[in-house]
Amino acid sequence: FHDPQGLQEKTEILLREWITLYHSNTAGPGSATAFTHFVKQMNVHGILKTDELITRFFRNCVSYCRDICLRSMNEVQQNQTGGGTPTPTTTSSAVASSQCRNKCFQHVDPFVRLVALLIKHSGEATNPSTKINLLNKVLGLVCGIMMHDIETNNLEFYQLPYHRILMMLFLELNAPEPVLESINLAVLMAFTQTLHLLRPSKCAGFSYAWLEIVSHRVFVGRMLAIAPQQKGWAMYSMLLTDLFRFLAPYLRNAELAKPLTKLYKGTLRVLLVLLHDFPEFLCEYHYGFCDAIPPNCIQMRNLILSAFPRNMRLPDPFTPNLKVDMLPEIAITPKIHCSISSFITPVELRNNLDSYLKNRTPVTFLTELRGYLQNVTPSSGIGVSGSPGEDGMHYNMQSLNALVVYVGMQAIAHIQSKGQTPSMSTIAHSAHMDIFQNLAVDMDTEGRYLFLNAIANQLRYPNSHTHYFSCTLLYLFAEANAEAIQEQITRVLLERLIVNRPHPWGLLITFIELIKNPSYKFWSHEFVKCAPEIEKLFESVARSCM
Amino acid sequence: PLGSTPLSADHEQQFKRLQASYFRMPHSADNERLKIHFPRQPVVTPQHFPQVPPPLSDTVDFFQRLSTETLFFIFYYLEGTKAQYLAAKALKKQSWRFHTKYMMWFQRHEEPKAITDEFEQGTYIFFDYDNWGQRKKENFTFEYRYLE
Amino acid sequence: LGSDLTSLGLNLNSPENLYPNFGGPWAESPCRPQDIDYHVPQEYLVN
Repeated sequence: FHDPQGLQEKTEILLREWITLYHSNTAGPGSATAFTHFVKQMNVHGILKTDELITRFFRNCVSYCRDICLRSMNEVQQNQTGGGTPTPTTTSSAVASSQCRNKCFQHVDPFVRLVALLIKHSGEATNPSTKINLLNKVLGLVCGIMMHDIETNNLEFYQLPYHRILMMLFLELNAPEPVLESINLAVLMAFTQTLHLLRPSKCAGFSYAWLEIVSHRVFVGRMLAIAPQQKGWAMYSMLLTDLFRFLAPYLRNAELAKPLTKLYKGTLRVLLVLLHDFPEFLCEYHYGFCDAIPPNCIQMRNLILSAFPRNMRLPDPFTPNLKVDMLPEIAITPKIHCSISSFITPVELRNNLDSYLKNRTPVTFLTELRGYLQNVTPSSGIGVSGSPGEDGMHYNMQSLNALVVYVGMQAIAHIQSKGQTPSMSTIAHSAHMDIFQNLAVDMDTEGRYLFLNAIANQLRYPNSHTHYFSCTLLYLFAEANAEAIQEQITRVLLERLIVNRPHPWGLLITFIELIKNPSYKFWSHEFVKCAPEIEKLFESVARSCM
Repeated sequence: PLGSTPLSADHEQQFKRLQASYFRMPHSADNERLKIHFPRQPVVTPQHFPQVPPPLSDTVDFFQRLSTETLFFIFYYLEGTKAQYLAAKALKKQSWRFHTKYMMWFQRHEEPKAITDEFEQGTYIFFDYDNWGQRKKENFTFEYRYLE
Repeated sequence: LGSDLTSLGLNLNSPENLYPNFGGPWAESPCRPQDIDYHVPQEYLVN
């Protein structure tokens, strides 16, 4: 703010001049000729003299672009509805809307081109930091102005100009030009940081545009396919987690008004593209995603858990006498890109856990375990902040998820250190299994549901975690001292099986083993016949097994 | 057994903002460079029109079965896109060549004979470059010319 | 029970990657060839 006298007017005059040059026939390829001429103009007006001045110039340009867009969109709305409330577009209004979009773009795109050219031509080719500093400056301005716009205009906020600036700037800076190669990764990082700042939880009115950018073919290609050594994967997983965190409270209540259904369905489409093109990405980042997705959001979670490496051939789960423990991949430890133990809170719990796993002390550990996992503070993790202790809020899901996986990983390492593989006998009678059995017995229905979900979230493609946790779930079923536990294990599996496809391989083989292996006496339980449609469902699954 | 969780005031407010933007959904064209002639699905076409491109419509084989005129139209009207790239490949498969200096496509005759240092005997698509450049409608010509 | 994910306009059996033609989170069908920018040889840019 507090621009020098006359800067705003000067900016507008200069920007208009640039826009004219940009659209003229003599602009030259990539506006190169126009740019050479215009830089002189900027120098004459002293715009490039100081860092502060060019920042102010850019800020005024962004505001100018925004105002132009708003004006032209408001014109359309006036024409369409005589000033009434906007209605979802019909054909004629869509034409009007696209015409004024073109007008908007004819102002915004030249500005973006100017920014991109200034970035490309700033600093020496060998010193990319000047370029990236300039990019971060502009992106920071767009964020600042947009957030100010949101706070000022609330429901009247209009995402179009910001969407256009960010999208076109990303496309400009990802063109296959040698001058950009040295900053490709830094550009991805800058945009990731910007989109994280503008994440839906902070800028809900920008969510649709945000997801358009994050799932744009060029953005996905750069992030997941082209960036070397998969350096974009961690960045992209952070953005996806931002989206899940925003959706979580609404999905958690399964009350999906149209705007949310739209966003949710859009998210499913993006995940399907990732499942099809980058399954390894979903495999390696599944843990963080499942921490953010609410436990009742079954199909979306199944979609993520169904991913398996493209070079892997999954044996048909219904193969008679399938010997899971003979599969070559079953002993391989899956990659998980986060430090699980850091999610086990409070620290005291983690220390006592390690101590208990090592030498089964403190002996009170098992009796205190549930208390540690109960929510005494507003829940972290799935972004739902209700007051602790409310229904569905008694436990810290993130800590419970981490504890289960952490203990499982320790158990697998322990078993493998003895040259064994997980089986009903090798997983039994261990500190690890004591903890799991204690959780199964000691928890109330809600807590046990979260606990069993934490296990079921590891039932994926053939790997050592799938194997161990499949055995664990079956072991807990077999050793349960109350039918309620067995029923709840069945429910957790069943609710993941009855939803539409896809279904994780590990889930299928666990359930098939449960209903096929007579040692679990599955069919003898009353709950199998609790309702005709449930009984029919079990029988239909059983038939497909036989 | 989790039951529902009360939404916080912040969630309520964010939802209202999401809802407001729902009535201003982005257009697919918002993500694309401005294309004067064929922006990406700017309008809803009547349902009885084909709503989805035919299968494999983004392959050279598909383009190769298009008429020469159609391929020229695509080449000159959809420049800078994958369609232009595919049209160029299909034209080459139909034994056309691109004269890079005059942006004209031409077909060599059986015994190519150089006429000047820039042109050789063949069938040229005369493309009214000047009128095209100004996107003029009137006297816009697009014709085969035999250069003997 | 979730939704039928095969009806979201994505060809999930495609041997090719989907993302290069992905029409976006709300698109019922993939991008058409004319929607996709391509860095064609400079001399093709007649306009």
